[in-house]
Amino acid sequence: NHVKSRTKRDSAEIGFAESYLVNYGYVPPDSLQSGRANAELHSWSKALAEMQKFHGLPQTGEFDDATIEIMKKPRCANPDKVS
Amino acid sequence: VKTNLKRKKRYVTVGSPWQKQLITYSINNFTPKLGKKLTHEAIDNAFKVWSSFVPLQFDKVDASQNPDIVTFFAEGFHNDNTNFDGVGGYLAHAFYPGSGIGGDTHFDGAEPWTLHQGPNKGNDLFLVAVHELGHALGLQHSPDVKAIMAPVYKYHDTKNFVLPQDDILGIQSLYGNFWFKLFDSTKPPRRPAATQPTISSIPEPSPPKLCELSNYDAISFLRKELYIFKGKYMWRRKRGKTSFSGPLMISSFWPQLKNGVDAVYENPTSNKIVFFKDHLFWEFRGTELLPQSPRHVRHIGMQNGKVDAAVWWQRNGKTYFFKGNCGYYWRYGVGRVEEDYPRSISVWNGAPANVDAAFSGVDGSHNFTYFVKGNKYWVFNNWEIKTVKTSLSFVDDWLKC
Repeated sequence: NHVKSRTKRDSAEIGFAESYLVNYGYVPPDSLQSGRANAELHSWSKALAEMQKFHGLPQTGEFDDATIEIMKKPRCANPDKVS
Repeated sequence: VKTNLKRKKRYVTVGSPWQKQLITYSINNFTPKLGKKLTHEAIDNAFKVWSSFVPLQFDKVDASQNPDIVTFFAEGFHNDNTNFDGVGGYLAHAFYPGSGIGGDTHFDGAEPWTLHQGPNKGNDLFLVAVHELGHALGLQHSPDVKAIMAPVYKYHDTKNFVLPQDDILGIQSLYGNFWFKLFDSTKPPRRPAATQPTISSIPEPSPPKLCELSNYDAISFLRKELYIFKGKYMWRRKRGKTSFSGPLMISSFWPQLKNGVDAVYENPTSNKIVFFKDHLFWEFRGTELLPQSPRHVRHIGMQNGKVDAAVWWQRNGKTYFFKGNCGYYWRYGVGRVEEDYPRSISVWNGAPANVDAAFSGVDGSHNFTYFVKGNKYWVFNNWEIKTVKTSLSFVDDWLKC
């Protein structure tokens, strides 16, 4: 799913969405480093589903329109998840 | 971090709230989009929202006095780990309770700050401040999209602001609530926030003014604090105070009573607060609705129709219900009104017929019952069983207007 949804979106939006997940505590900061193992892709999809759940969205695990739209709304800078 | 999803609570708290009741704060600068006065009004009222529900007292001090919570506006990098990003994106952020930067709250000066301009008009500073101060008091983001602690900015009616239930539960899970604090006899009574008359909502442009009311729906001492109810509003005089705070929305304490009340009484022996509205009654323990509520007044043996006044008598442990327009009253014992009632209110000789409200327990003593009709009151001696003062000015003697 994650790979499929990535191909549908340009890399800038993907980069924005991945930074969002990192900024707000859904994935650890080092996940953005290049060369991440394929296994990590799975964690992105899981993290995305978790973010979607927190925001009351359908938990598709994909960068769908509703998710990108929520990500673009003004919000509090504090993370949603605190370890 | 506690996430208590089991009991439908969505709020999330961090481990350590403030370990004191008096918390100081400063507003170090202001946004030119609102000016200094409105900036202070927005942030001051945001503090008042939280102090309406927990026994915390917020005192505004100068920045030079090392306040617990420092608030300011900044753009871009501002000497902490989060750079603001211009219009949109980050609106603000806050640090959780603690020393040093703990509690500090920063607003992105680049944002289109507004105040009480309604939805789709920039970002309302009052709403963002309520959210951020929730962090400064120990609340995390809530996954309840209706909560003020939801992460994404969402407009709530600021002129009639009512703190969502999830946020009330969250903040009271950290600091308890007035009922718990006032009644926790194992600890020295915690003085409820004394100086912050609580306004849990920015009063509507034309909220009723207590001193201008010509009559009242219900009056009672609840947990030794005097409450006056009118329409959907209430005013509250805390222990040891002479002035009332408010108007507060009744629904901010008792969400089920958003349409107002006809009568109210508290029975301290059963630790119940009972409200009447039309032909129904609700039983609460503090602000917690008890099972089976609301019920029809038939359940306690009353005919249809509303109760105008109710008062509990410590002398005999009974409660008296008054129906003003017909000048009757009932005596309520255990579970239902007693046989051979109603009787004429003339038994309470000297008391007014169509009474609007009745209360007792002034300063904890139950020697007198006060009957209120319009904005006059009568004093009934519960031991001599007679009215000893008639038609005095409630406004002058009780409201100190």
